[in-house]
Amino acid sequence: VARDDVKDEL
Amino acid sequence: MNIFRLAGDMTHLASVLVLLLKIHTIKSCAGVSLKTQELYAIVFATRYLDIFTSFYSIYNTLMKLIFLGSSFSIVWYMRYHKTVRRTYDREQDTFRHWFLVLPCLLLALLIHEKFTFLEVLWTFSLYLEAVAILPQLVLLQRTRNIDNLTGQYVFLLGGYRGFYILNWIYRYLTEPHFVHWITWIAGLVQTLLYADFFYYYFQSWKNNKKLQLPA
Repeated sequence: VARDDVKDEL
Repeated sequence: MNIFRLAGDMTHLASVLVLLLKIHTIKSCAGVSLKTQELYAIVFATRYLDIFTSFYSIYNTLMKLIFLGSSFSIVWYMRYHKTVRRTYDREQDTFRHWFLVLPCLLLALLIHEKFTFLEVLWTFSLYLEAVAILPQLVLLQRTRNIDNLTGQYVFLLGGYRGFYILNWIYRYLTEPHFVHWITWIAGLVQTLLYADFFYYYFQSWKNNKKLQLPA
């Protein structure tokens, strides 16, 4: 399940 | 933060700075696609709306502000600066960039992880970034003789994409839940668009010749 962790990328 | 992401962010930053430096110092935007620059301004404006809602790190916020500021500055220079705007290849830069925006918006409305305003706009920015380089690549192909700075700009942007793919592989292997299909597929499409350009860039570099793309 995808979390919001990718949002810390630019 | 891992070394690949940092390298990706730094090449991305370098690409933008090379372009701003070129425009600012030689007061010329010859060979630069305004369409692509406007698309990047839209990409950053829609992706970084979360600076108002979430905080990740000082680094993250600072970089977002730099990318927003630099992309809008480049667009401003090309549209309104009295010397720079005259060097813009208006007749050659004819890609209908609005035809990229609408399909990306529709796709984001259809394919996203969560149906919220910020999430749909964030997804839209991923899809749009994937294709935003197209007007620039078309312009490069049309004008054919490319100055070093414009070539380096596209080369550094391509480098940024390459490092981000390595970053995702690294994060997938080291972070247990790191699976992001939308980000990965959009990123992969974007990187593949650079493949043709890279081929000719390396050919010219190997032969120590000025970069020329075939018509």
